[in-house]
Amino acid sequence: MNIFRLVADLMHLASIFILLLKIQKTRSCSGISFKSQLLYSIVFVTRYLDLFTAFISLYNTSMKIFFIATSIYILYLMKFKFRATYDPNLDTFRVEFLLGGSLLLALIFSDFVLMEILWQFSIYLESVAILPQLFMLSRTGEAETITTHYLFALGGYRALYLINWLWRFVTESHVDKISWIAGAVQTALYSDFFYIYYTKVLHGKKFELP
Amino acid sequence: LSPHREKDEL
Repeated sequence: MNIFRLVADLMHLASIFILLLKIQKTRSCSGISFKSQLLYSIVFVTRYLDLFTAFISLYNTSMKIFFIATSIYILYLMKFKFRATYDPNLDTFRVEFLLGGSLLLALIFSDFVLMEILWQFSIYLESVAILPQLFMLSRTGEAETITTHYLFALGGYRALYLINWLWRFVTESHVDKISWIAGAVQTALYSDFFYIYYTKVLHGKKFELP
Repeated sequence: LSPHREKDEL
């Protein structure tokens, strides 16, 4: 563990809390893409199946359980409790291409080891899972401030993982090219969002697309 | 491309 990955994980944790706060406070999931949330749940379930095969640490185990449980809870809030506030007409990204593409890459590069296929699938999928949300954002042209804080924390956590990997490469000779490339793609997808977040929200202005 | 080492990150 290093400070970069610790802060990254805490940011990821914070993003979940911010999203839950937004949904609870406004009693609405408007502006949130159910498809992206579904993809994140799939990411967590497929990546954290090693809960049953390996024990890393209490920290590692509890974080995994937290992410799986909260992501499914968010799906429940969006699909059932606050379903009246969700507009599927705004959430129209074709996720089957993201799922299919991730699975294909995982099969190609995994030597057909099941746990490795699932892990790689989750890494590739996570790198593009924000696309339905960004697509929805581009269609509405604006976002609630709290939603932008959620997206900043979510986008920022993998950016910090990039620094964590740089640190681990230099200090431990730790190599993980698949994670590096997927993490870079994942962070790059947020660059437009980060720019608007920095120039508007952090100056007290509303998040609006030009 | 990727070693099948034990994954210790989230």
